[in-house]
Amino acid sequence: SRERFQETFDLVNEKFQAVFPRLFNGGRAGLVLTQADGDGEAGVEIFSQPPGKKLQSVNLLSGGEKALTAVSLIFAIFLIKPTPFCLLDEVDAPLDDANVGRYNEMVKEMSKTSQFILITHNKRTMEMVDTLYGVTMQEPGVSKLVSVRLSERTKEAAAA
Amino acid sequence: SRERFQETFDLVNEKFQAVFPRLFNGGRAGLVLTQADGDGEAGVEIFSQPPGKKLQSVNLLSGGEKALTAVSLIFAIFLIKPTPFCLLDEVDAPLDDANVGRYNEMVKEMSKTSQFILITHNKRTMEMVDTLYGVTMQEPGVSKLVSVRLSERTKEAAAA
Amino acid sequence: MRIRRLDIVGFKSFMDKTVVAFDEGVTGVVGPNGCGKSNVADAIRWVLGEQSARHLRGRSMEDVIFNGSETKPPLSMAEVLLTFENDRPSELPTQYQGYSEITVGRRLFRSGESEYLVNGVQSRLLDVNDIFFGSGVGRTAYSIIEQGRIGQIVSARPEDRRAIIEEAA
Amino acid sequence: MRIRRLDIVGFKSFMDKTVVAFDEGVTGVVGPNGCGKSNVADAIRWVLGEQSARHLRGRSMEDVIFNGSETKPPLSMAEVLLTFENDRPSELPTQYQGYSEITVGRRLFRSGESEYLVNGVQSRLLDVNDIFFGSGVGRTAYSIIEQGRIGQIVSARPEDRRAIIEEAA
Ligand SMILES: Nc1ncnc2c1ncn2[C@@H]1O[C@H](COP(=O)(O)OP(=O)(O)OP(=O)(O)O)[C@@H](O)[C@H]1O
Ligand SMILES: Nc1ncnc2c1ncn2[C@@H]1O[C@H](COP(=O)(O)OP(=O)(O)OP(=O)(O)O)[C@@H](O)[C@H]1O
Ligand SMILES: [Mg+2]
Ligand SMILES: [Mg+2]
Repeated sequence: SRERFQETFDLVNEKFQAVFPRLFNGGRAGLVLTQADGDGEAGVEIFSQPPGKKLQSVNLLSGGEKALTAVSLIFAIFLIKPTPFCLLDEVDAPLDDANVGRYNEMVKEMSKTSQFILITHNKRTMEMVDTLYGVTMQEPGVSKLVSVRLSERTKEAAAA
Repeated sequence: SRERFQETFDLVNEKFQAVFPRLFNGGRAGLVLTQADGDGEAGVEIFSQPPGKKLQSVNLLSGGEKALTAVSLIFAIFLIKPTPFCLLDEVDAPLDDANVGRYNEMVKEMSKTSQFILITHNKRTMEMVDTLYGVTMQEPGVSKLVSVRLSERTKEAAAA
Repeated sequence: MRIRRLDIVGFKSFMDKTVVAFDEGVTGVVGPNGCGKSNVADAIRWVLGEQSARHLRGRSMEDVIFNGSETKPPLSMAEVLLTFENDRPSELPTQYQGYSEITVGRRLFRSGESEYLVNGVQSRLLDVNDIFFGSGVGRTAYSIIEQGRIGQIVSARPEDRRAIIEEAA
Repeated sequence: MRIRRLDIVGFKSFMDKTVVAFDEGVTGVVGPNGCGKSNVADAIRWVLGEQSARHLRGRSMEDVIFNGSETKPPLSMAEVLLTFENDRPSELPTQYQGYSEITVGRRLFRSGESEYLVNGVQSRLLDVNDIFFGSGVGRTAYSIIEQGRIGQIVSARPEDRRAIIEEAA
């Protein structure tokens, strides 16, 4: 229903405005409903202003800034309506070390109430997780899962 | 002209078939011209078979395999018709360490005859380059370029 | 509805039976390019009822069945089981409230035959969707982010972005 | 046509005059997210004559002029100069063959006025394209790969992939 969407939208927008500066270490962002054309529905527009910068079109943002803006929105929706688990596949790939660190901190915190599954190539992310699995293809074309112990982690991570 | 395209296509295809196994450490790939519909022109289809795997639709490949397949094609075109310089922006982002190593080796080799500019977050790539520049935003919103010396590189790279 | 384990056999590059146990907190999955990490994500999407082969990088749903390697022949069936802890019985349809664990399964045969299972009993996709409805497991538009999709959220059309929020509404 | 240096002022986040010197071999550019690395790539694309603002992540070409920050006001002009060593005079139009270095420049004013320069002399886009034609510098479909574009080559339509090879033909 349209009121229920508006209600959720407002909650997500409020949460997005809180999550963004936490992940970006400053700055501000928000969502805006666009005009519905004819009998269509309103679309959702994103405003994103990284710390110290001027508010500009979201297209001009860098690859990493775009990714982190999207992550802020996804996390905001998740915090409003959590699901039992959340799977993120290489979402940290375009992020620099500082941004990966804040992203990992937030995932760790949200993982107290939901399970998180992170597919990653990032060494810092590998060090943050509670359980680590490695997927290998010793036999070409055939995947095999192995458990990676905490003590082995740093060298396993280095080899991946 | 159509003959000139066919000529170039054949040379690029041959080179692609040589570059792919070098970057993938095995496997095979090739290009195929699709049927031109009506008075349209033939399109270019890619076949990509990483080592040990069966030839399947290119969509089923992993993120890293897709990227490395595309890099093989770009390098093949480049080797047939070199340009004075080549700029690659975070092309190594989805690649694991082994693939980044082979990619870097090939860039180093091609850089003997053309200049290469690599924008990267990857530590191994940073160690391979001949000249390293850092871009910073000490003043928020204002970019500044700094030269990174060889002795400082490992700690600068660690901080980036 | 905490996930406890994922059992995969014959699904994409997982020729052999593979068991992934999920504990509390954050589970990381690592490995070289093309080793099968995103295929694990696809297996989860698939067993939750994904209907579009394109969302699993395939052209037809048959593409999810192990197709062989240079040295191994193809298999004729893909099967994925996802086991949940039933920690909130009230969120489930009445018929499943009594179980301590719920195992949802899906099979696809090369013949085209396809099955859904709940605790080993053949069921309909409708039953599977009902199980996931209350707990929010079905809200994959924001709870499963596939490789490369995060960038699309910013470049998406406003109507498509609305759809992600609608899933939470 | 080796590139020697790039001079940027007022282009995107490069408010102050910035000089990038290019030596032989491989030049690496590093830094945190959003610091301006891809903007350097955009500057090179732009001075080579890019006509589409969309290919530079903008909505209109005016978007390439430094638009200010939280503490700095906008500028009214963007200027990029790219200097080449003329190591193969025969590849150039006759009028430029005598120079040891060729500096191609482009300016855009907020008023909308736009200029192209060759060794300081106002020229037309046509002259700039002629300079780049022989050496292959203009073949940016495969010599400049923007962030995120490498994945698109595999998912592209066959006709679009043809266009990249056509540029080499
Ligand atoms: N039905 C199938 N049978 C056998 N192999 C398959 C099948 N479907 C996909 N594959 C193979 O699985 C591999 C892709 O695996 P996946 O996408 O999980 O890799 P990944 O670990 O995520 O790698 P990356 O780090 O590059 O993202 C491809 O090489 C593909 O050919
Ligand atoms: N006209 C302009 N004036 C001022 N700042 C601008 C202008 N155009 C773009 N920017 C800013 O430049 C930044 C993007 O820079 P760029 O894309 O070069 O980053 P990057 O170093 O490549 O980062 P990443 O590692 O995330 O890809 C954005 O924050 C954007 O707001
Ligand atoms: Mg993957
Ligand atoms: Mg960038």
